[in-house]
Formats: sequence, structure tokens, C-alpha cells
Amino acid sequence: MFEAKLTESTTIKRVLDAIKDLIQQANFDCSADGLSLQAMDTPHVCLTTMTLRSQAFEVYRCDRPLSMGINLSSISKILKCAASKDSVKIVADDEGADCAEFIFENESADRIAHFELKLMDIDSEHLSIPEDSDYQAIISMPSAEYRRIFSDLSIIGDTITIEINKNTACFSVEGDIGNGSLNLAQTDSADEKNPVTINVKEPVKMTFPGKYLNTFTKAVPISEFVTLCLTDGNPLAIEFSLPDEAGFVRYFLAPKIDQ
Amino acid sequence: TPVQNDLDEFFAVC
Repeated sequence: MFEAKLTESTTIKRVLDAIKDLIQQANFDCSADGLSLQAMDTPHVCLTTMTLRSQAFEVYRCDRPLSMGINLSSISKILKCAASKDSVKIVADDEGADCAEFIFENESADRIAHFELKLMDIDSEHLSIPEDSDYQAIISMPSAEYRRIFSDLSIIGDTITIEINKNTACFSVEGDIGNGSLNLAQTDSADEKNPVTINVKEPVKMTFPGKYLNTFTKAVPISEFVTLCLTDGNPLAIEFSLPDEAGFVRYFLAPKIDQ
Repeated sequence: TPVQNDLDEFFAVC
């Protein structure tokens, strides 16, 4: 038996919004620790991973690990039927269920909606993602700042370079209409309202597709802050963490290389 | 023009 109840639908709605433009379908792996997912986009340029830990849920029960193959567009359609304050309960049989049940209940518990989502058999390879590898540079900034930088720059062009030196990050773009750049310095005091922190072991300069960096802004409502981790020649890791260590959405984006 | 890398080479299949 798998049963998981979120107090408010907002959490899962936001998480799905952050991933559904990158992934069409994926296996939601349920275990005693929580709900997780990993999938590459079709061109194999971006890997998206998501975890909702068991503590994110008001009720969480997973007797045996199970994998639910879900079409992201279908689950989003069903979750549109939940008001943001409604609770969401997901129930599935752990013995080869062919559908998952979604129950939405309003705050006064006098309106209860039931939906059944058909599950799919999805062949997916599980990838081993290096945990906390030794990054050359890590920058943390308010997620609203992230949105502003990459929505602005991706309008100019798709080739965005991130260069991080001691205490300064430079984001630049080259496009058909011209080019642009933006420098962001580490904020001075720790009690600054919107801190930017930059940790550099070695200066790094890498180029990425702006289209993807802009797509990741869909995760901004999840988290107040975002962390970007860079190592030359490796994928860029971008993490949006849910409050209270309830989980995260992480993207790994392949760099562009000069040939 | 920079060419996009493929992620397959970065992550091993378990």
C-alpha cells in the first residue's frame, strides 16, 4: 500500500510546474524515504531530478517500494482540479497497480474530489548522479534574481556564458541582435536581505544554452534561493530546495563546447 | 559555434 497526503496542493503543483516542460513522462519512485524522480529531456542535454521527502507529507506510508509511471501532462491536468489550499492524498496499490488515486479535500472537509490517473509502463535507466562532487565554484542567490538574470539574457540570445572569479559572477550573452553582460558581486554583510554568496576554489568560465537556464525559472516559486554549482567540463548543477528540507528540484545541464 | 554536449557521458547507468 502506498499512501501520501500533502496538507496543501501547492507543494506538488509547484514541483510539477518546475519539471513538466522538460520531461513528458517519468517513473515516480516511492520508497520509505519519500517520492523521487529522475529523467533526461529528449535531446539528452538536461537531467531533472526531484525528491519530496517523507517529512514533506502529513501522512506517508510506503510498505514496499514501487514505481509509478506517470505522464506529466496528465498528472498536471488532474492537479489543476485541486484548489491551492486543498489537501492532496495519493493512494496506490503496491502490487502492480494500473492507476493511482488522487483525493482533494478542502479546508473545511466538506468538498472531496476523487480522480484516478492511469499509470504507464516506462522503461527508464536509473542514472548514478555523483553526490556533492568537488565543484570549482558555487554561487547562491535569491531565486528572484536568478529569474531576472536568465529571463533578461535569454531574450538577447541562446549562448550564455557564466564566468566566476573571486567574489564576482559574470553572466554574458551573445545573440543575433547584439550582446550583453551582467556582473553580480557577493553581498557584503551576512544580514543582507537578499544575499548573494560566491565560493570559488578555482575561477571557472562555461557556456550554456539560455533556453534551458530560462526554463529552470519555472522552479523559482519552490524556493527563495537557488544554488548553481560549476566545474569546468561537467554539467552545471542547479538546485531549488523546498523549505524545511522537505525536498528539492535539481537540474543538471550539459555545457556547450567549442569545436 | 559552441556545440552542446550530451549528458550521457557524464552519468553512468546504475
